[in-house]
Amino acid sequence: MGCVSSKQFRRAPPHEDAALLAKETTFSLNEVEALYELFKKISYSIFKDGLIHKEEFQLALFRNSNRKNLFADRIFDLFDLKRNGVIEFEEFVRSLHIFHPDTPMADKIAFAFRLYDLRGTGSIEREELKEMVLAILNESDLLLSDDAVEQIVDQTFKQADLNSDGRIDPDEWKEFASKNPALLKNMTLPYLKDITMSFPSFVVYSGAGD
Amino acid sequence: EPVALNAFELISMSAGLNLGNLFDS
Repeated sequence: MGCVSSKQFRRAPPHEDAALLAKETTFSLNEVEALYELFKKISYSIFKDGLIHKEEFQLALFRNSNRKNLFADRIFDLFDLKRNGVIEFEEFVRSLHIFHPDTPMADKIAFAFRLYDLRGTGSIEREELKEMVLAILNESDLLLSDDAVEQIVDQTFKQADLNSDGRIDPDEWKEFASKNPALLKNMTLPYLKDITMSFPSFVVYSGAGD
Repeated sequence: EPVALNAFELISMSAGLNLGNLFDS
């Protein structure tokens, strides 16, 4: 990856922004400023504009800026709170907050629901679930017959769609996810508990001239 | 009798959902 001299970008987020984010998320001020180190690294990896573009997000996730993935696209879209096609630092912090180990499970369940509600209709439809199953099978180079895929979708709807109306609504999802906590394991990132350890560069010269 | 597979368990294995990779970039 090309490297960029520190002169070309701000070394720390504007103080008021960092303080507000620290006040409104589970991150401390120190952790917000450490997240800024990570954000800079990702947001300058391809386009030198301090914003995370989808290619940069894909590069950070997969080491491949061109690799398409339905679920990474959904995460990117949910992080892009202003829906302007890029992830800004504030959006990055507020979204990663959901993945903090100390963030309440209800917030993680709600985020996961929005993630899987591909078309944003307010419920997870059969077709959406089938599309996601086909996407993960394709990603894993797994071949299953259409019947087998239908069976998996049927089986899941039987468990989750309590009122059998053909879609999973937020309450049904909450009930289902609470009974199957393993489904939410990737909604928590232990890294976030010691983010300042992962990005010590902030701590070493914090405030000192370079 | 095949193990009853849950679609969301399958989906949760996607690399696209493993944001831990962001920290190793």
